[in-house]
Amino acid sequence: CSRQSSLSDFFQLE
Amino acid sequence: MFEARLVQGALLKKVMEAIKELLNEASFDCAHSGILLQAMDNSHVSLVSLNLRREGFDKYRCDRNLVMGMNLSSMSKILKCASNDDIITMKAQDNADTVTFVFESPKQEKISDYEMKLTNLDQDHLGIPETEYSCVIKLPSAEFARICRDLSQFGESIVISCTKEGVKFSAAGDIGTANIKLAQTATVDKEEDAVMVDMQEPVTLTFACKYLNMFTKATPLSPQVCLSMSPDVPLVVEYKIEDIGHIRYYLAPRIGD
Repeated sequence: CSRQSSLSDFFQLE
Repeated sequence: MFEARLVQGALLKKVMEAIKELLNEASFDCAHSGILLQAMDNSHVSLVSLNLRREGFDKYRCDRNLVMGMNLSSMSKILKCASNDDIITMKAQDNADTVTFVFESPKQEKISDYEMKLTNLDQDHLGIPETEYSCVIKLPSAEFARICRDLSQFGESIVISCTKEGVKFSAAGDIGTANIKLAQTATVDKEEDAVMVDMQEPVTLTFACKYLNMFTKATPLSPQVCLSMSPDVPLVVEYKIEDIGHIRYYLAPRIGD
């Protein structure tokens, strides 16, 4: 089963 | 003073349709170079990045940078009052707490204005690095919308798999499985009908249908859509907006399948 990742796993907050 | 006049007002109506399901509210960052909007959906799974360059407007004035926080459901109600052939102008004073939309009919016999309250939004901005993607796929936007809609019947996720032969979209669920393969087109009469694959290395990623379907609300903006993928990073779905700019959606993959 897969889980949904979040954009914050990939991009840094500015 | 900020003022942006768009003869093709229908484009702004289409942009609104393309973002209002994903976002409740968003900040329009207005600067000398144009209008930018970057906002994540509430679950932080997807992000909308809109760019409207000043050159795309027939009149554009922005004396100082302005951040206009807008409730998109309110903005959508207002834009619904514009006809498709209306010229739309957005304007605001410096430090104003309202924005005004002016709709002019093509022959100027009807002019309406709507003033909307702005909201203070404390939105997170993400730094998105410029990236070379392993696979860049261009296909007709209506085809992409059709594929997302059809495969959504089978499961909650779509697997996008890109090789040098072409691109495969797959879904699986209780009723069975579905696969749609698109080969790169050899020759086409119209460039917008083409399927083009530029692949450095094969990539397979899984994405939630729900978001892909929301992205396809941008289909009326452009006959072609561009999908960019690299292993283990968010998908980029880009629609060009004529000569004025683009709308890009970023979608975090489902992982650990």
